[in-house]
Amino acid sequence: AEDEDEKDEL
Amino acid sequence: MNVFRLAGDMMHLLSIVVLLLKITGIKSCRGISLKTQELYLLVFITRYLDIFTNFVSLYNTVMKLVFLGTSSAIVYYMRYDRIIKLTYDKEQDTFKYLLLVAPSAVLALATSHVYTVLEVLWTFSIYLEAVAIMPQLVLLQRTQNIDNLTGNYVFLLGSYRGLYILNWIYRFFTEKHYRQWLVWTCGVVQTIIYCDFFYYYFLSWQNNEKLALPA
Repeated sequence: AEDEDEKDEL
Repeated sequence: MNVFRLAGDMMHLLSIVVLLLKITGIKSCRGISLKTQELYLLVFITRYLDIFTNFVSLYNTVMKLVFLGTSSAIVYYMRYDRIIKLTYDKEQDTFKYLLLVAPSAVLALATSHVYTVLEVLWTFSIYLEAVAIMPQLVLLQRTQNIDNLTGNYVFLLGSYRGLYILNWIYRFFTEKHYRQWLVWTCGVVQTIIYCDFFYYYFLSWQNNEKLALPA
């Protein structure tokens, strides 16, 4: 879950 | 989103606009590596597979679609446009795809955070983006009389990477749960690859001379 919200870059 | 990230994305977008202007405007892709362009298309496809399942913002979704669309268009023009494909330096663009794709795939399989197809492909795209510019840089070394648009294209692309590093530094200090070692390491490697190019770009700009990379 830690990673989920981190993929907000292109 | 911080100003470095936004500026980085805008540089990236601008680099693509410059490249498309060159290709469609003067109907020439001279000095542009099709291999790098195809690798970028592969990077975008493998990274943005989550486009419809992981909604971040309208901005992100639109940008993803723009990057996928424009990189497809560039590859299409260079491969299939009746006039443009004649200007492609095929004999000079000899970098082997496998040299970049295979290590990226092995590293992705070895270091992926979670073993799902989407996650492994995402990790692969991070590694591949770091090195995808190499065929382009090799081709530039071999190109006599690099035109301004080509030089500026690579410069804008390098600036985008540099700005992303500033964005990460900013986020590191402002966000508690922002720790992406893999992305940072690859990003720094990618930016270092541009250093040599930047050096000669600024040198030519300072001396008001045409850009030329020593072989």
